[in-house]
Amino acid sequence: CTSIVAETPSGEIHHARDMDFGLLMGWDTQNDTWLLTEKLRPLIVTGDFTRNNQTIFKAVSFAGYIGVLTGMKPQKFSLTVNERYSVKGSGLSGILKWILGQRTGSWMGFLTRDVFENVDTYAEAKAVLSSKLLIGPIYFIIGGVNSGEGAVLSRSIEKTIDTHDLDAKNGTWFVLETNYDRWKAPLFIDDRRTPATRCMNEMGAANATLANLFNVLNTKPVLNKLTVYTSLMNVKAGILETYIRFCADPCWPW
Amino acid sequence: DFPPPPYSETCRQGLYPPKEKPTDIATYEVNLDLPPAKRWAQLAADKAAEMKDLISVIKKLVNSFSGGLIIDLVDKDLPKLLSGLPADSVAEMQGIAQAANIPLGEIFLYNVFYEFNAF
Repeated sequence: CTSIVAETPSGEIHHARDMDFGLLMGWDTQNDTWLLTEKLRPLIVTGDFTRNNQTIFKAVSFAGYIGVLTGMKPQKFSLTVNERYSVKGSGLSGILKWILGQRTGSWMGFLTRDVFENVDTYAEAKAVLSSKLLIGPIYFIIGGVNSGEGAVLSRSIEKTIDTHDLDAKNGTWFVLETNYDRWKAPLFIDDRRTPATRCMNEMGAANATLANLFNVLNTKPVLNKLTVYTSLMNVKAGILETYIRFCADPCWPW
Repeated sequence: DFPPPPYSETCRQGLYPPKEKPTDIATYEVNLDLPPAKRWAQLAADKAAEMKDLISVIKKLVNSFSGGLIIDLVDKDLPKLLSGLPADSVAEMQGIAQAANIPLGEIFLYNVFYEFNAF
């Protein structure tokens, strides 16, 4: 996955993501595709979650999955989730604890759904996602409506290891997360961070539009064989657009 | 047929709007005023075949690394596994299972597979 929150010089916040899923989950040698990724595309739906005939939030989902991996609460906040791999605290311990009856941690999907249903501000969403015990490690990427409202939360099972906030006044006009801790080099053969960062810097804050973020997210290898969809969000305008993506050959497998 | 890293593709321009439309993806209302078991009924019925297709792949993959242990556990101890989840979430999954005619354990497995995949 690749998630980006960017702030324009006028303080507008955009949030966009590539959803990549299915790594090492069966390679189709005839078609050069990932088996699971191909099965996910027909399941993509947009959920319009309503109460009293009014939209509470919108989410891009896979049919049958009740959690939220990509979502936007108009005028409030947006959220995307990226997988985080960690040898230490890999999630295995969290899952085993759950199976053995120790139910202190939250499954990520149920937690994000709860946040969208019950939280109404960027600050509170950030606080809840920073503090809840989890089953496994994860990156939460959140965006808001006001200047500075954008962050990547690097979560372990117990706590937030790192918070990377937007700080446009000091040069941090975008935050970008793939699937690696920002203080470590990404895996050499899976470095989407470097090309995505290069494209963001080439684009510049003044040109940070949803259309240009779409261009960044559709530059290979940010776009790759695992990419299921690209979503574009603007919380203030209530925009959530999603496009099913395919990566034409030549294309990296991840 | 792709070059090795470091990646050097030129940043793409002018791809938006793509020829695909956002409306190519179906939008479903999830009415939170309805009982949880009914919220996803239409969606689950419409997408039942695709869900079964995906879950069969997930089961094969889970079996390939756990030797059947996890699927057995889900089949035998499902009530225990579900007991710590929010009641509404369990009811929603039950509603999906019923509407799509898929065992509840498989819907549960699908809903926690993101975490399984990470570890």
